[in-house]
Amino acid sequence: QEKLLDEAMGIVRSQSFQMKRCLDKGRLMDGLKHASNMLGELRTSLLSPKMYYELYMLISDELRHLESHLLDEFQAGHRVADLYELVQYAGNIVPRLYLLITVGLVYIKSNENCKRDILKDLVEMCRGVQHPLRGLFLRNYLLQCTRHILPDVEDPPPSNNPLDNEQGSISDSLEFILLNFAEMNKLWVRMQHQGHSRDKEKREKERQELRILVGTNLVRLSQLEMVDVDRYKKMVLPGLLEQAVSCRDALSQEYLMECIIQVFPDEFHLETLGPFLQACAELHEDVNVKSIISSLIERLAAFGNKEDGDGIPSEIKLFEIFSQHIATVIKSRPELPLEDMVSLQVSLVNLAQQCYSSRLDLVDSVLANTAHIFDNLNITKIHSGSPLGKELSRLLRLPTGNYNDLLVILQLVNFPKLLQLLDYQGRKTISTFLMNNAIDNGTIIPSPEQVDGVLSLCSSLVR
Amino acid sequence: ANDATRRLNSKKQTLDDAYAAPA
Amino acid sequence: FGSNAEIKVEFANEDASKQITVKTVHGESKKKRIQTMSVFSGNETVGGKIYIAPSGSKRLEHTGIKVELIGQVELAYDRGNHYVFTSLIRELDAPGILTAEKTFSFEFANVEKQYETYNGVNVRLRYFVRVKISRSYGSNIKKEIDFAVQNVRPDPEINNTLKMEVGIEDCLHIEFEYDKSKYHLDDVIVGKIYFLLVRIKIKHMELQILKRESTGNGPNLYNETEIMTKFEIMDGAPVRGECIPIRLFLSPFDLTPTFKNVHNKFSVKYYLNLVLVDEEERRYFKQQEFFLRRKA
Repeated sequence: QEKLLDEAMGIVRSQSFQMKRCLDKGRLMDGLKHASNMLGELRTSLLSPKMYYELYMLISDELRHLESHLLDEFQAGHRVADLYELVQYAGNIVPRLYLLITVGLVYIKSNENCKRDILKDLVEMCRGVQHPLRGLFLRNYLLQCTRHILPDVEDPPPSNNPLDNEQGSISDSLEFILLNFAEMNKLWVRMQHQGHSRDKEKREKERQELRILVGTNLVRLSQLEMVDVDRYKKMVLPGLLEQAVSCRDALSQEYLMECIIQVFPDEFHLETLGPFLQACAELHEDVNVKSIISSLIERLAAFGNKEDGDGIPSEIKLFEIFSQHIATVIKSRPELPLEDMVSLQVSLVNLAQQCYSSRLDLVDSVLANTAHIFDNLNITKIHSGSPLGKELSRLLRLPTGNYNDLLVILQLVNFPKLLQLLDYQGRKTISTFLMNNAIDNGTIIPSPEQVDGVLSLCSSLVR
Repeated sequence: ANDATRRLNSKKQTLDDAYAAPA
Repeated sequence: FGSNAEIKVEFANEDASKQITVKTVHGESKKKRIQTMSVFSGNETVGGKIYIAPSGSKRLEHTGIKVELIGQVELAYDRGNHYVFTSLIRELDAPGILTAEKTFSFEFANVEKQYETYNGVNVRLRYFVRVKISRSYGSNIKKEIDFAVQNVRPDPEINNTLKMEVGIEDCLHIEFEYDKSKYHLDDVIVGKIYFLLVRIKIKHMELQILKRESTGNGPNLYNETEIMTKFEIMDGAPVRGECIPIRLFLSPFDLTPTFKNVHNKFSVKYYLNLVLVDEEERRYFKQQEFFLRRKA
């Protein structure tokens, strides 16, 4: 692989040198011919994704020189007539489209009036490259080239004149990125079917390495200033979720859902919890849904708890929404491991404590739901060393560690019920934790009834 | 219309087809 | 037996805009030459000036000077025969003696030149003016100066798309569409390929332009097919529902208008050949004739 890459890079450097020499001498057509020869190296099927990436990066740098030269020439008034057409004469599609994107970018930078037309053309013409690896990198090149020039202005009022809005507006940018994203996700998912079945693991690893190429589309969407909550809700998120859910590929789904959470602001997530969580319920069974939802809850909990923030808007019943959707997810995914179900309850408790700290009833409702889950499955004893046991222990420690008041724990009606499900070792550990918490915090137990309650909680230590 | 960017309207691919394994 | 002559012909329209460069193939050696010649349209008057000067002994006796305008078809396999379809003569000078350069004006007006100049593999259609200096002794002096004829055609009133579904059962079904059936030489073929069924491992797809030159008739029919270009339109393997765009500019290629049964001697037809190549280099193709014209 390294030898192949070295050979390819050698050709690239040689052709690039010739290209620059021709451009410096004003021989544009010859320069473009060398550029096309250089780009021909990207037609290779011999390189692994990692090596292809190296080659692509080198060539991208060289193309920047071409772009810069053309832009200078255009701006100095030495515009080559029909250059956008001329580069389309190239016989091989990969060099042709890289050149088209480069020239298209120069056209747009020199004359905004062709922006809409050219952006649409470029994203559509890239359909010709259906090879997953080559297609992914080509569309990534398109995305990188256009990162500063996507129209980010309000849509004009509707008009019958097709010549209006030639510079494009936010809807054009959204259409551009969403189409590019859909095509890239398709190619990325398709990679899993390439090659022999014995190389499946290797292919999955390679796919993981390439995920950022697809994710960059989401980053680009998040960078558009005109994408407000309303646009995100109506135009962006539906498009993303449609692709994520429809692709039925665990690797893609898990990555995309995490990416959506990371890349878009919390204010957007607060307004779109319903569709997002609904989508979570429809994901492939191998997707770590627990991790996705927990990740989102953590973010929003932190957002709600921010010192300088406004907190969660009162009209958004955050806890109820998550609680309801988590129940739906659990119901729709019978194969979900029990420990994941409990882990989701842990996240809910965390949310309640961070954002609704006065609402003990919310914490208790989580404990009740958890007990209900175990009831339905006829689970009466849980080994504390098992993954499920560990999660249950976490669930029981969380309110203890948060409130630091044993008397508050006594108010959680469903706490003893869950504690009793643990085996002796587990109950002993939790009891010890409770006692240490009381001692560390100097908790006074004022009434005999409360003493009774505490001693019941610690019965494994007492009896 | 500018010939250099002229295209025929492309048919939309269904999501099922787009993500189907090669047949 | 008297001297030779230097003959020069200047056509009346000899400015650069009315000149074209033509690749011609000459002689047994098939040597390729590039010729620049004046171009006329089919109903244009062909005229100009002819300069004749005696060389050598500076004295040229002749029995008459004429200029002919000839249009003829020359077939590679039939070198002896030239099939003349247009022939006109103008007298330039009565018998006499040339002692210095003399200039003659000539004009062939209202000559119908319905066929275009064509230089192909096995057939050539030429137009030329032939200056002939007749002599009573020694051989006659002749000079032929080629000129080109190009005929423009108006845009057709009807120009249907070429759209068809083709396939191999259970294997590959596609629908191809090209935006027109009749294109001009500087046109662009805009089209798309829609995949209805894909059960083979496609490596890539290309669109070829084939030029088929047919000469002769009946049992003597001979076809020469040339691939004018192979234009890659898809890299990699699509799945069902994929729609691949086509945009192929015709101006870079050395194409001619479609010629149908020129003087009953030859035809030149063009085809779009859609070729899909699979991983084992098997080729699946669909040819579709299309028509080319010259546009003003």
